[in-house]
Amino acid sequence: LHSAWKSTPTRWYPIPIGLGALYLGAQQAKKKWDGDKGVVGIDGDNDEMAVKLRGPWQVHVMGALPLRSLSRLWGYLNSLELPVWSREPGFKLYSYVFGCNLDELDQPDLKSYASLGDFFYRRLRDGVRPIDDEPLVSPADGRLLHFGAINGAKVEQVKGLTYSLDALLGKTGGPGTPAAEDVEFDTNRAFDDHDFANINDIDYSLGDLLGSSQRKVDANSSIKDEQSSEDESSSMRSSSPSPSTPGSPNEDASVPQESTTDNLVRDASVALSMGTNVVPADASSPRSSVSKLREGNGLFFAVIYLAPGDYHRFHSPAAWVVERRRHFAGELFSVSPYIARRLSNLFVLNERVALLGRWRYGFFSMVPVGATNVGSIKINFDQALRTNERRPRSHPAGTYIEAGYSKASSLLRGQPLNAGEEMGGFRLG
Amino acid sequence: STVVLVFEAPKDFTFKVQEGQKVKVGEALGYV
Repeated sequence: LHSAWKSTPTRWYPIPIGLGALYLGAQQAKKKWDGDKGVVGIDGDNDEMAVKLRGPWQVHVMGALPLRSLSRLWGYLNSLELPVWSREPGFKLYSYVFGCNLDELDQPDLKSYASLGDFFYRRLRDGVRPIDDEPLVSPADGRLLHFGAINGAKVEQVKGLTYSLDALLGKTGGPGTPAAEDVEFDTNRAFDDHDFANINDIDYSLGDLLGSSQRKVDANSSIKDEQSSEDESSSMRSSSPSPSTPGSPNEDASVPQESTTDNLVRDASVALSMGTNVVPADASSPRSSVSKLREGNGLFFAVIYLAPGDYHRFHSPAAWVVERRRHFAGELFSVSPYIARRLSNLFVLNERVALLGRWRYGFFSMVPVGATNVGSIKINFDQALRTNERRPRSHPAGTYIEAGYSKASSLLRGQPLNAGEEMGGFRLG
Repeated sequence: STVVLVFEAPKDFTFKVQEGQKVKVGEALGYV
């Protein structure tokens, strides 16, 4: 080895840039051939407008890379079991480089983590993250990138760059929007006394609990009958606008649009559905996820960025009820502050899981957004959720699969969570 | 990875954090 190291001559030669350029060109040509034309999402404000990559050349180079495949490969490599002797020094080095605090680990024996993926998804010791008494707490360890009030259904990504709230969360309803697609979700989690702990913190209308619930149950059962009779293969609709179908789930579940929570509850009663947010531009049909606020209320947002060394599980930021989730297929760009400053619509382009529900002040949502290195989003109470899969043709960018959690609690019609309760996390790849 | 929160709250809701600040799970973000 010594003689080889010393005697082998070093030859410098240029990296074949032309080959890389050819590859990127071929990727672009393939996209055009497929008819995508660079479309990676749908603008929630104007359904006819496609979201395209916008930004400096670095963004376009990144957009041409097979980020999802790279992410899955990254996940596979990091799931490989490491030799026991290498684990302790390896994870110590990782912790030193990325600033992990090993004193907080629930399992301090580093040899017990079989792979880097296991270590990355480490659990913290009980009590090292005390939960504050304020109504809103941080759901994750990280850096608060941006926060503020939302004006005109536009959320500010960074100063000067905005994206549509509807594109982030998806629109509700609309003719032809929901198509029956059974999605299994975890109904095994028992609804126990613990779930009632903060029930007084959450506001309900009497109609939600009593009067209209019967109607919703009826609507729900009729929907299920229709769904069961529908051919499963036809349930996956294309992203092109489709006409309103009499007797479709949305129409059956028609309840007066009184408030945001009513809308959410109403839509949660359409227990499981798959739909796209590509709907006719008719403004009377699709509604925003947040269509009406209570008097004296406003909409706010906060963005928390998790760096590679941070604890990557996320917890409930408040006492709230999660009524449904929307899994948006998308790209897996890096979400680092560097990219966030350059790539507009970043959080709308990336794969994400929008959890929608309500808390004591009205509407509440939490959206874990995936990235290249952490494409897998896990929700503890939703075993059916699968993210960063090889994208099926029937689930193109800009569309979402929706599932409701109404069965998790018949009283609350959603998954109740306390502030600080672990909800899930991000896994490598 | 990133977590985005969008929520309804009374208009006098106030964030008690600074932009760019490091936060930990359970740390208060704001108050009414």
